[in-house]
Amino acid sequence: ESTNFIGGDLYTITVDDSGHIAVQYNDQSDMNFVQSFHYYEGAEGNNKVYENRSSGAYIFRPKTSEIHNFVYERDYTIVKGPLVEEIHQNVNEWISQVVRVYKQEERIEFEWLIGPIPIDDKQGKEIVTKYTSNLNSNGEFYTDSNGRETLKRKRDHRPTWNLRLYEPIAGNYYPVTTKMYLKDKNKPLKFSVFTDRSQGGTSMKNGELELMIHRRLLNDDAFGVGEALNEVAYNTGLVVRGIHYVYGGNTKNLDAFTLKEKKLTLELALRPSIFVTPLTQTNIDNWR
Amino acid sequence: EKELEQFREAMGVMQHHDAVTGTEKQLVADDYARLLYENVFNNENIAAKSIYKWSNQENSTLEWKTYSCLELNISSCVYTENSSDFAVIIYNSQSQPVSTYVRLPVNGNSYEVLDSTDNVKIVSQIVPIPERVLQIPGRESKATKELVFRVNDLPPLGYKAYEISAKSDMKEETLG
Repeated sequence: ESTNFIGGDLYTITVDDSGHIAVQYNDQSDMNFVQSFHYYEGAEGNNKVYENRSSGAYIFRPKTSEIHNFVYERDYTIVKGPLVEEIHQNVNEWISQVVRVYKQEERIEFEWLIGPIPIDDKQGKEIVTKYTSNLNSNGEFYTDSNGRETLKRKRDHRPTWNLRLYEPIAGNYYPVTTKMYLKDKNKPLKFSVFTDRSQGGTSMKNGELELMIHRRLLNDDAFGVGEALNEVAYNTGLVVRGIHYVYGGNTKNLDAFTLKEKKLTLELALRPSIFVTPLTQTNIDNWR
Repeated sequence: EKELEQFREAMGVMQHHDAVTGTEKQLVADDYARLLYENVFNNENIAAKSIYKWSNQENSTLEWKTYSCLELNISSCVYTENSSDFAVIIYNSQSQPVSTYVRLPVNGNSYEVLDSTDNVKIVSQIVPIPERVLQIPGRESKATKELVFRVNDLPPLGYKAYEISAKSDMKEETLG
């Protein structure tokens, strides 16, 4: 059957004209968001003085505050079945993803595959994914920082001193151990992203959540490791594959909403273990 | 205890701040990968013994080997993609019940999935593995599809078992 969307009853998920993933909630919340990939160019210098310190294993420091966009290939396929619906999307030669909605599950999965990051132009790159929602977050967002205590963050702000940021991107990045989220200023709406590993994240514009998912850098940052973060396997840069769960909606019933969020966090962090035993027709009864 | 001790030692090393944050030198990263692999691989024996114990087969003379699929993150598992019949044991390490979806790399086009705990056939779906995953450097898997099924109500700190068999018209092709 020819189709151009997935999402079951809960969502309408399509690929928009620019190639980004567009999600419309099919409930009363009127929520929507767009997911897209971008990158920063890593700073490079001689590390002699602070101003010349490179981006590396210990620090994220983009060369400029400019976020770069990718030109998307219009290349995607849709898979639908009784249990799961998926969009398989190729963004360019080294970025692709599967967007997925399972039956009986309210989350949307983004399973990204990034790398090897090309360095033919001798430029280190730091790849991010952005979820741009229609929530009015008023410059505030929340990160679980150390995995225990979720803290409110405010863009370009520190609670105990007057802040003047000379590097606004790096200065607004915070640790995300398992989740980050936004709340709407006026409506009872919440928009959360759950990670399968620790990442760095920010919200540079209202309604936006941004997470860094892969980096390949060509200079040491002089904090001790003495190597550039330029990991190589099989004679090429590393390929990373991981998952974000996106979950959001109306928080009028806050207890139920929070309970679902807690389950999602644990589900992604403590996934079940799988063990396999090959069988033959002669030994299957014994196995039973 | 001996096998567990090695596992504990590896876990101890992995708590070093460089291992947690990834700020170790590349040679050290390679050594961490070796340590993790060796000990998770050894853990197969511990897991098999636990499953024997739970199924009251501790003193059985039957020899069953359970294998871990350490490359499921790149949709690769030699035991599921090269067998037309296999059993899967799914263990829940959380202290609360969990329902989840399982994805296993396979070669065939159609499978039957039997929930051995409740003895009922369950719905499954075959999904193609994206082309870019098949091209990941170093991936040696033959699997081009994943078998997806839902695991309902995994007990806390417990397991459920599933029998999976390629449908008969597919068997020859899968084994071939």
